[in-house]
Amino acid sequence: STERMSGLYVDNGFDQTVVHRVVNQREKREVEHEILNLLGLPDRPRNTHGRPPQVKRSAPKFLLDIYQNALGEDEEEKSPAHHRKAGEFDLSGQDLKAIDQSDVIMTFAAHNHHVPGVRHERGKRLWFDVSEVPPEEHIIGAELRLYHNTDVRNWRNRGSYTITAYRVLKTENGTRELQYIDAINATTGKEGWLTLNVSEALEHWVNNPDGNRGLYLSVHPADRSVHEVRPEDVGIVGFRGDADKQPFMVGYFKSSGKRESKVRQKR
Amino acid sequence: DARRKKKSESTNWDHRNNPYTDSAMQYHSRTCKIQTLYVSFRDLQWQDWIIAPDGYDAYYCSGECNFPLNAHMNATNHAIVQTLVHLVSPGKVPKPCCAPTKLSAISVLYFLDESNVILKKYKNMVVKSCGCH
Repeated sequence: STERMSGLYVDNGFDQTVVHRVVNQREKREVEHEILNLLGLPDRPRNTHGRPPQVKRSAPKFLLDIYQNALGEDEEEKSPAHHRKAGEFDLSGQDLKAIDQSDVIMTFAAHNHHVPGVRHERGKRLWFDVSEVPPEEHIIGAELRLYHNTDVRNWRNRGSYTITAYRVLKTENGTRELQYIDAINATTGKEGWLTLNVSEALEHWVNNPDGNRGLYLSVHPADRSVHEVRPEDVGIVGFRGDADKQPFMVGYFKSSGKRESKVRQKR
Repeated sequence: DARRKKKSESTNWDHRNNPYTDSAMQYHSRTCKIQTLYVSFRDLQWQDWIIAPDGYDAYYCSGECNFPLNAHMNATNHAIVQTLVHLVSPGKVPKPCCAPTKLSAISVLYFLDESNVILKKYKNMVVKSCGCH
C-alpha cells in the first residue's frame, strides 16, 4: 500500500502512509504542473533534464551552505544570527542580515566574456548573466565573491594588495571606460573568501540590460612598488581554478508582493 | 459513493488499518484536523534541478466542525455562532469551515539554468495548525 506512484501521499492519522487514490499519468502531469505553477516554476530550466546537478561549483555550494546553516523554517524557529554557523563561506553579520531580509537569493556564475579588440591589461574581466532576475524583485544588495589562496606564484607579489572592482562602461574601438564600484585590501598570507559590494553594478545591469559589459578587476600591491598585477599572481582563483573556488556574484532580493497577486489572478 | 466503492474494492487490505472499515479511524477522520500531504520532489524526478529539499510536508486541513467545538479545533467565536445557526437551520446555513489557522514558509534551492542558482522563500506553504472558521 505504500507503493510510490504519484508522489502524493496521505497520512491516515495513525502514522502510516497509505495510497489515498492512485492517479493516472495525465492527472499526475496536471498535479505536477499545478505545483510548479504554485512555486513559480512553470517550465524546467534549459539544459537540466537528466543531468546531475552541478552542486560542487562555488555558486550552488554557497547557496546550499546558506540553506543548511543559515535559514530557519519560519520567523519563530529562526535562531539568533550569532548562534548560526558561518559555514565555509565566512558569512559575516551583514551577510546574515541580508539573508534574513531576503525572499530570494540568487547566485550568478562568472563568465570570461571576451570582447574582441578590448585591451584587458593585467586585470580580469568578469561578466554575469542577470537576465533571469525577476523585474518585480527589489535588490537589497549584491556582492562579488573571490577565493584567495596562499599559493602565490611570485615572491615579489607577497604582502598587502588592493583589489578594485570597476563597472565597464564602454568597449568601443578597444578603449575602455571604467566606473569605480568597490575596493578591498587583503594580504597574500590569508586564505578564504573576499567580498566586494557590487550592489550598484547589479542594479544598473538589471535596469539597463544592454549596458551589461561586466566588471573589471584591478589588483595593485599596497606599496605601489609594482604596477597592476594579474589577480592569479596574488592567489585569486580564476576560471582555471578549482570549481568550488571560482568567482561568483550573489544578489539578495526582497519581493515587492506584486507578483503573488498577479499569479493568483492568473490562476 | 466513493467511500462505498472503496469499501468493496478493499478486500485485500488489512482491515485493522483500513480507514474505511475501522470505526475508530472513521471517527478521527471526521473531526477537523491536520493531515499529512508529502510532496516529493525526488519522486517527481525534479532532483536534477531542485537541489534542496527532497520534498516537503505540505499538510492540509480536513474534517468536520461539529457541535460542540472542542479546544482541538481552535474554533473562533464566529465559528461557534456559525455552528449554532447551522443547528437551527441546517438546510440554509453551512457548518464552519475546517481551514489552516497557522501557516509557515519553505525555502527551495534550484537551478535557474545550467550555471545560475536561486534560493527562494515561499511564504504560507506549510500548514502548522488547523481550526474551524
